[in-house]
Amino acid sequence: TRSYMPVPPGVGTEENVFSLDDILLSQERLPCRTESVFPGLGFVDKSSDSRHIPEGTKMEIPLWLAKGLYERKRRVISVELPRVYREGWRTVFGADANVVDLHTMGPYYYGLGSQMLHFDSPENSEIAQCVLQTFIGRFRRTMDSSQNAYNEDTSVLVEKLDCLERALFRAGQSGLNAFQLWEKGL
Amino acid sequence: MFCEKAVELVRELHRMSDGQLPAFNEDGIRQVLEEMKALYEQNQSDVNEAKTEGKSELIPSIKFRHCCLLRNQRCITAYLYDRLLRIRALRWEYGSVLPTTIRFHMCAEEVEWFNQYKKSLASYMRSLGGEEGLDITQDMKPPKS
Amino acid sequence: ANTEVYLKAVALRHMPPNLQSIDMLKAIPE
Repeated sequence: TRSYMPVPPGVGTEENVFSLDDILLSQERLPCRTESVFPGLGFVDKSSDSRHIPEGTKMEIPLWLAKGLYERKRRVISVELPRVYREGWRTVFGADANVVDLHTMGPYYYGLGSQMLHFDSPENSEIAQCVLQTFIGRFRRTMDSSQNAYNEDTSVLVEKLDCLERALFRAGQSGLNAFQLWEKGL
Repeated sequence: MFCEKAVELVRELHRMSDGQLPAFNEDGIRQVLEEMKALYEQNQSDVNEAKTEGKSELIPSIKFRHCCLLRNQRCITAYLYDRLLRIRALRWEYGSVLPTTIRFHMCAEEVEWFNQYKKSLASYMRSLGGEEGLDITQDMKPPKS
Repeated sequence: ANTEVYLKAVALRHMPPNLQSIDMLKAIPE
């Protein structure tokens, strides 16, 4: 129905509490390392038999938990950058952002990249720049293809897009289809 | 890992991006509330131990469980709220009497919320357009001409 | 107000004591 207007995702580093998109984005897992013991929670780390999660354990934990546990002053956990935001991949994006399969490398490349800024990495400035420039570099192609693909199979056009780009593509298609209907007097 | 059932509720709705209303997942909500109860009780116990015996090493785990409690709260309320947005949309698509098949997917409290919403909307529409009021749910598309 | 009443009736009041309210203004963006 056209009247269904879900809560949109937050912008930048913000999340909207009731946004289903933001809840699913914050389910993405991040490589982390425990900087203290977590007594009585050993069962959370499936690779271990211990009653506790020891200090120094490497685990993948969801973004929501990483944000909740992370403290600038007291080291409870440390959060590593996922590969796609590290220097190596940033160089690839800088060379030609259009060649990257952001669905496989993401699928929340922009959303997660913005959220990573919460963790005070010394590379925050470079990460932010890279995410922004990548968007700028790819946006034109997404927009053009969404405006030119009428009544055809678009699966090849969207397969390498991240979730944000797919939403933009759908918005473009929706506008295109509405315009075509109007032109035909429908 | 905690909060998996809660996220499953959210995914169930997210899959239906066209605004369809699935059946109310009472069992799912009950399971999440049970998990919250267990997490809270474990935290109560740890908090008491930390206070009375000075065991500050329990604090990271207390924090961990508290994050899980907040996550469960968020998922449940987002699930319920998104369903209300879908139900609200139904008033505009179908009018004030909903098809039986859709009503079966609503819990009693949602039906009550819908009735209150209809009243608020009707009251608002009566306040528009002079004495007769104005039905703004009609003619939502401009006429062909 | 209708929505708050509803959320309390269905879920919030069954939650642990410190989680029985939600800041609706913060939760729902304009």
